[in-house]
Amino acid sequence: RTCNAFQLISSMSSGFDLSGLFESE
Amino acid sequence: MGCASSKQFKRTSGYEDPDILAKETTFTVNEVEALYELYKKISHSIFKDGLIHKEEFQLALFRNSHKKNLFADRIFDLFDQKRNGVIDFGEFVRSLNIFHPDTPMEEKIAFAFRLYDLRGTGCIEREELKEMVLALLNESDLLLSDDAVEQIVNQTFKQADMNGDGKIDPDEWKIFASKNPALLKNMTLPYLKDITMAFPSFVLISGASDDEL
Repeated sequence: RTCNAFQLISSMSSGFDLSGLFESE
Repeated sequence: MGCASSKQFKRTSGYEDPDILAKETTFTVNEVEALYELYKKISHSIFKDGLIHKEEFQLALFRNSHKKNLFADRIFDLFDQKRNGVIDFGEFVRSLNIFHPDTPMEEKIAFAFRLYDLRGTGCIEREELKEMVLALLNESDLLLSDDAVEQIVNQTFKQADMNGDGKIDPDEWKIFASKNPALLKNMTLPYLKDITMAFPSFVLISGASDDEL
């Protein structure tokens, strides 16, 4: 099984997900 | 007029002409104006000076102004193009433009590279990647042994560091990211496609359409 650190970071870090900016309504 | 009161909001010194911002980005003038509604909200959440401070950025992202997060810090620092510790409206719009669904993939790949190049050396080094994995583990309460982290980092370098010099350069990153598009999922925010729908108050305020502008 390949494990990709970048994939792990981008899919799991909440700080990398900017959708929160639009959900503060 | 019922909608006139919203116009009384003073535009701050960081405000830039929506026409110019629309010309430089994928956004229409209407969309830039709608983004200003979002910007106003975030930039007045704590300091009320019309600029987005890191605490306000964190508050908008996490509902918590003190939450420490390496990746949110990195994104804030990249948005803060003038490196003066705050994000002004122009920086906000130009940076969000990278996350627009219609922005070319190359721009998203380049932004993601800068995000991961923690020390700004022009390459992603093994130590930086390990630091980011450890930060992620810390953030997510996942437990992984140091051996497992080393393995993940080694495996990733085996795939991405094509010339085997121990660092990932921009060209290697471009190839690696193109082969693994899932890596760039967070670089696209579908919300930006319908930003005027998300902030309909603007439409009432302006009454203008892009055809007219």
